[in-house]
Amino acid sequence: AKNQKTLAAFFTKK
Amino acid sequence: MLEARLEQASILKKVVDAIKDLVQDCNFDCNDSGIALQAMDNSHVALVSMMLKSDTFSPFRCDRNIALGINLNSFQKVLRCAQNEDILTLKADDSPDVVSLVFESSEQDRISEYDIKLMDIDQEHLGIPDTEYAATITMPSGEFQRICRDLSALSESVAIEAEKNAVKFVCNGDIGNGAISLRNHSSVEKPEQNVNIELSEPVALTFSLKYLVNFCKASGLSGSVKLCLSNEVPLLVEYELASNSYLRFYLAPKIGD
Repeated sequence: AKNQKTLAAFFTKK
Repeated sequence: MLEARLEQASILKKVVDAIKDLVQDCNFDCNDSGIALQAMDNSHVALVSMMLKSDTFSPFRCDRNIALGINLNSFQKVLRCAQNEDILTLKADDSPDVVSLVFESSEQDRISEYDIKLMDIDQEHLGIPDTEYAATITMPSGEFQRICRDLSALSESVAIEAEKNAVKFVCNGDIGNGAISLRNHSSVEKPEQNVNIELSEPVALTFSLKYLVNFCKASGLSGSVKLCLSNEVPLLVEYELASNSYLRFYLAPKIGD
C-alpha cells in the first residue's frame, strides 16, 4: 500500500 | 500604500474561485514585484502558490511590504459583485484594517466600491527548492481536467507514468481499472490541443485524485497546463497567466513503505 505523504517531507519551513 | 488596477476583474475572480475550496484564509503578500500568495491545505498535502506580477496590473504601486490577510469565502462574495469585464482596483493603506475594491464598468458610468475586513493570519511559509524535473508535460488544461474527473469516478488515486514521448494516467479501483495514454502531439492548425512531453528520465508517481480534481478548477485561467514530475518529489501543476504570472499547485505523492 502507498501512503500519502505531507509536504513537510519535501519542503523546508522558512 | 497599495494600488493595483486590473483591466479585467475576471482574472482575480477565477483565481479565487480556483483555490477557495483548497485554502480558506490566506495572506496576499504585496510588494513592489506584485502580489503573491502561498498557502497549504489543512492536511498539508497540497500547496497553492500564486504570483501576480506587477506587470499584470496597470498601474501597480506598492511602496512597502503589505500582507493582506483575507478569508477567501468573503473575497469570493465581493468578487462576485464584479462583472467579468469590469476594471478592478485593489487599494490598501500601509497598515490596513481593510482592503478596498473598486469595480468600474468600461461601458457604463458605474463605479462600485467594496471593503473587506482583513484578518491576522499566522501562515507557515515553505521553501520550495528549485527543481530540475525529470518530466515536464504540457497539455490542454481541459484534457487534464477530463482525465482527472473521469478517473476519480473509479479510484481515489492515479499513477502518472511518463516515458519517452508518452504519458499514461492509470487507476485501479473497486469496480475496475482505467488508463489514458497521451503522446506528443503538435498541430499548427490546433495548437491548443498540443501535448508536449519533455523527459530526462522515466517517472512514475501516484497522487490523490481528490486534490487533482480540485486543482483543475483553475482550468478557466489558461488553455494549457504544465505538469512537472520527478520521482519521490511533489508534483507541480502550473497554470501560466499573462505577464509571467502564474497559479501553481504542489501535491505530495503517495509513496510505498
